[in-house]
Amino acid sequence: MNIFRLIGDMSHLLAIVLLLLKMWKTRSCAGISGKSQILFALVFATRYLDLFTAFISAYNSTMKLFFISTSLVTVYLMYFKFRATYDANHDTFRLEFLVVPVGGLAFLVNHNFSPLEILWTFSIYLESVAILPQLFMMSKTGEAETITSHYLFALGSYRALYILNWVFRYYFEGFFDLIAVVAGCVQTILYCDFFYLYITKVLKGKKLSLPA
Amino acid sequence: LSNFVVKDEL
Repeated sequence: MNIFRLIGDMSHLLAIVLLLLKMWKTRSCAGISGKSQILFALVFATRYLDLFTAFISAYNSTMKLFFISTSLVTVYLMYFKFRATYDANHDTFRLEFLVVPVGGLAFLVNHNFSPLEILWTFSIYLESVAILPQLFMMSKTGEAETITSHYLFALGSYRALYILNWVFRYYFEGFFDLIAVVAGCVQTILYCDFFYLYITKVLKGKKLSLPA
Repeated sequence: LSNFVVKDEL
């Protein structure tokens, strides 16, 4: 555990808490892509199956359980409790266009051709593109609430911090996981346009609106 | 299952 990894994990945790708070306080999931949230639940459910096969640390297990349970709660809130506020008309990204190619790639490019390893690889690849329905939705509506942009900034920063963690681990521990690094870079690159808008608009007190 | 390389990251 190094400082980049720890801040990265805390940023990920903060993102999830921000999203849940936004929904709970406003009793609304307006502006949030339910499809991205379904993908995140799928990401956690397929990645953390090793909860049952290996124990790493109390921190590790606690975080895994937190991510799995909160992602399921988020999907429940969006599709059941606050369903009336869900903006389905703008959430039109086709999930099969992500899940099918990512599933195929996980079968072809993995560290080991075993069920758990393929599911882990699927999860890593899927996470890298899981935000696309959310970004697609924002490009259709042309704006985002400020709390939603804070959520997205924390969520995007988490993987960017993991990249620093991987650089650190490569130099000081000789650790290198090509699949995680490539997918993590792709994931971070997808956020760059948003990061730019966040820094130039939201941090200056303006609402995030996209150029037409 | 035994072929799974243990991952310590989240």
